[in-house]
Amino acid sequence: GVDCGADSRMCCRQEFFVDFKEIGWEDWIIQPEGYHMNYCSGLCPLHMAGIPGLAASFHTAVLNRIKAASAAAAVDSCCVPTQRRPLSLLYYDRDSNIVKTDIPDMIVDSCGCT
Amino acid sequence: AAKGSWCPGCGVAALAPGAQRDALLALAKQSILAKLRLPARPDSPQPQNRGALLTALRRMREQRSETAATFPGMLRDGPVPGRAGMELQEYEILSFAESGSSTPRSVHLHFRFSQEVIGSTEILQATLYLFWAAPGAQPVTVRLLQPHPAGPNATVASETRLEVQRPGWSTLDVGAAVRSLFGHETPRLTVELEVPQDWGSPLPSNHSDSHWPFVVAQARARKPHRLHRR
Repeated sequence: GVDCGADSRMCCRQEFFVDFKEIGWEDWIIQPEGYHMNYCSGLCPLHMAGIPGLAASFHTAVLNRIKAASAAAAVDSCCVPTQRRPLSLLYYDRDSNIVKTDIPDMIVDSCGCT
Repeated sequence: AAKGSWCPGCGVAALAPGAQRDALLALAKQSILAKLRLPARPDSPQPQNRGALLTALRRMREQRSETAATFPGMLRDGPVPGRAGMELQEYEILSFAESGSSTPRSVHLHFRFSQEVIGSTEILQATLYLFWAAPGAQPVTVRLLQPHPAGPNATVASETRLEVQRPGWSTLDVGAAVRSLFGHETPRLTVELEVPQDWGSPLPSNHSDSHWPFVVAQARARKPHRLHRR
């Protein structure tokens, strides 16, 4: 996957960190200090479809040629997460109990084109 | 969307940087609360004494490794894949005792659980932790009380005579009692401790003691009911 830079136009992972202190949640969320709510953004023109889903091989080269040749008739694919991991939280519930849980698929590690 | 253009997917104009950040922060709050099944962020929690919290978290970790060794596959680090790849979220809940009515030789302890968690999870295991500074030779009587549906009194759900061999922590399985709280409007487990004549008080002298009693419960999100159209 590709991380977005200042002027990225193609599909990439945009980093975005939510500081719990900034949003006033540090009193009930004990750990961690924030949430990496990264997201995917950018263009997926046809010749990028399936990347990085396909291995860089002869087949990929041929597939790209076919897609490029028919670009006029096709539409773009989507820039989506390709790898995600849980967000582990330790927090107080409304009865002041301490709860530890892992929320699945909350942190995007990498993005790619469908 | 690139600056000054339209989102190719939804047609919405690109937001100004400040507005975009506010929107993302609002989305983050909504997403976390939804995944924790909380209608809103908990108000003004009463933080537990740090020593007691660290002691309890250490016990939680030890119990987790004991459970994993005893029942491999019962608990995993991270979500558990459910049917058709659906991941079942797991919880570990730590509830510290609130002391109720007491006499020189007995005390009532109340352990509260939130309706959100009890109502939407299945309790896999729950353990009561009690610390004894100077145990005597005779056993301690531990009664788990059930609220009486028809009135304020409570009935004894189970009674255990706990042999305490030496100073330190002892544990008691209270899984069934915690599971029975399912459906209660204010899920609360009540425990009565009765110590023999020559023992000291059944409780540490103050609430901020790192040996304050607590319950650790391990729970897993209930599988959503799926309706199959025939």
